[in-house]
Amino acid sequence: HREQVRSIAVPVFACSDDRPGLGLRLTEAVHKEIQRRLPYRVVPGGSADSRLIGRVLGAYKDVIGETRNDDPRTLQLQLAVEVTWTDMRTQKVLA
Amino acid sequence: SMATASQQVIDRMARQIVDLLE
Repeated sequence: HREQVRSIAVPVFACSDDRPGLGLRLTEAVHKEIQRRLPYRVVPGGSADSRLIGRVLGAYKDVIGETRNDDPRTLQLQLAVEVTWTDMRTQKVLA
Repeated sequence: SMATASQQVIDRMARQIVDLLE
């Protein structure tokens, strides 16, 4: 069925974390990545034959290394994201 | 910089998401 998908809508990901712009930045990165790697056109919601809905569930930043003066030196950023890709013609979940 | 590092994490997550669409 994926061969029949020609276009994809990717609305701005919802973000329950309050980091400013995180959902938007991730959505823009996904747009670019789709355009770089896949044959699907990224189009606005109404006209697409498939839709990728995403939600940032959490963003966690931890210090995992410090300088000898106890200043943060190495930070780890983890993102938890849920996505659902649906064929809008059949309502079938593709991924 | 911090901003560049977090953008790298975002770009990596975007690649993982698009892996699902292949």
